[in-house]
Amino acid sequence: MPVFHTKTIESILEPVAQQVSRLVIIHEEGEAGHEMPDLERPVFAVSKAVTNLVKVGREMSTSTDDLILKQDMPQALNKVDEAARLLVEAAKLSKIDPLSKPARMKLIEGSRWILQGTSNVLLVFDESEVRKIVQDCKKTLDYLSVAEVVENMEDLVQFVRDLSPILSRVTVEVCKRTEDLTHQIHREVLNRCVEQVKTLAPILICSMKIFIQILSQDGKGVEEAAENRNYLCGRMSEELNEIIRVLQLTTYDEDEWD
Amino acid sequence: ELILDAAKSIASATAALIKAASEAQRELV
Repeated sequence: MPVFHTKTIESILEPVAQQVSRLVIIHEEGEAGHEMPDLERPVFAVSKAVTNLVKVGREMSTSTDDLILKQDMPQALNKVDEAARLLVEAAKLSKIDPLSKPARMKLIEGSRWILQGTSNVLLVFDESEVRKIVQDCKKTLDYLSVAEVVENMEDLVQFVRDLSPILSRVTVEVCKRTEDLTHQIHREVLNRCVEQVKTLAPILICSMKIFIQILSQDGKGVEEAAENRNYLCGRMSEELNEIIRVLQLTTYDEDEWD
Repeated sequence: ELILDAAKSIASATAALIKAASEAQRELV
């Protein structure tokens, strides 16, 4: 079971997670009863990187239209900032007393908080990226709801013109997202849904065309044609709703699948 | 994205810090 739900987050945090575990093990094995090296320089490097993340994160939360990101990002950034402060304290304490136990504890706590805080920042960002895709999926659903009122070729041309770019963007975005997910079942479901949407889209257009043709001729079989069109539209909507649902799942929602 | 690069920098700096701290401990044992 992967801990991180995207490969991007995993690739960033996994090496640190391993190092933190290693540090904790060394501490627990009692091998740490020796002098700590001077940590001033590596801690300074961490602080500098944290300052940069806080700057980038604050700029992002100021400029975004995403209200959830605006609300969640500062809190996540504060955690990382706090963690960096713990590391600075650890370096100061160990410089005064290289055998200092509080220094070692602060180093472990600070490292853990850095990991957790950075993870939170990345999750806030990731969730915001997912919301963008979900928004496009919802826009596609809105366009699909128009299908039932299209009754002439001119409107159908406009419908296709409106639907095509957003549908194409959704499929590309979802495919990209799917590739980044670490959860195999989520990947499979999303791939299946995208394939269904891609298959159904031209069939839906075709059914709309048939409906319009029948309507403009003798009208015989128009009810069946409308039924067929509505069915296809409903199927596409179902697939898009499933995409929306799965996109918002993380590996922590695993229980839902049991 | 800038935020991903910034997070990467923190991750590598933190990993380097812990490595420095823990390797020094190991060497002394």
